[in-house]
Amino acid sequence: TSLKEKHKILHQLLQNSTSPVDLA
Amino acid sequence: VHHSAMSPEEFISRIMEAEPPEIYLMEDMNKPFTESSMMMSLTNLADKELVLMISWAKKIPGFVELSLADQIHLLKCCWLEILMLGLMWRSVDHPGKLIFSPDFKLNREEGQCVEGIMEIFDMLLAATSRFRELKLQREEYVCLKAMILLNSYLCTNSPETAEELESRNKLLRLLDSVIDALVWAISKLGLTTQQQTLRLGHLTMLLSHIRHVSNKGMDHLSTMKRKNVVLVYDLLLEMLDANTT
Repeated sequence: TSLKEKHKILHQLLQNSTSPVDLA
Repeated sequence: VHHSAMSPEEFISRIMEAEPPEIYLMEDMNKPFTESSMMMSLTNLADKELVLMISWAKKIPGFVELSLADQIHLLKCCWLEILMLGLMWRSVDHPGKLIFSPDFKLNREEGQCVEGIMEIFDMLLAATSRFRELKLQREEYVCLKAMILLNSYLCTNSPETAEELESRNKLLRLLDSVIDALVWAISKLGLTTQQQTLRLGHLTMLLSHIRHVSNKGMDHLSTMKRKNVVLVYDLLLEMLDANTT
């Protein structure tokens, strides 16, 4: 399993420019 | 301005600005707690804090310049240590209490309802007392938190590709900036040179205790999940699985 697949949410939050506060 | 060109004062100012906002659990407390209700409250709060932690890390100067793989590895290695240091900071002026959030404060004895958690509470309270004795300053606290993040994965991997080596070198330079910032923060306290050296040693030695409590906490949470005492989901599940597989 790739790092990206194993850590989907973490990967998304690190790459996402949207504030994680909004996602929370 | 790149972090390597920043003065320690500027660097600290940037990591102070990166500090996450105060977070509330926002749950109706049904006391007395059951083993399950306390574990659910603790994990719900941790899950909320984790999302803010990613945002915090991204605001540390230089962090997003590291490879994405390094960013992921660093966060998955240190997340519970970061949560625990934050807990200690919130609790430092409240002897005998653990201030998980402004609306979720626990006494040591309240840990009795969760099997195996009293031992962890006692370790957290002991480390908090040590920070109290040292009169930990906010500037020092933010530097220690950044040090935990950047140091967490250093002795676990060895870079192989050119990209990995480049990211590793960036990480080492970033750690230099954080150490410089901590040294600067200590130098502002009006201590003799020898006292400053001792303080740096005492503060950084506390990080090994935090790693130890975090490992204990990780084992405890995995056990609670395995026994179905608590339902772990979302980001917390991803981070926990990362540490147990």
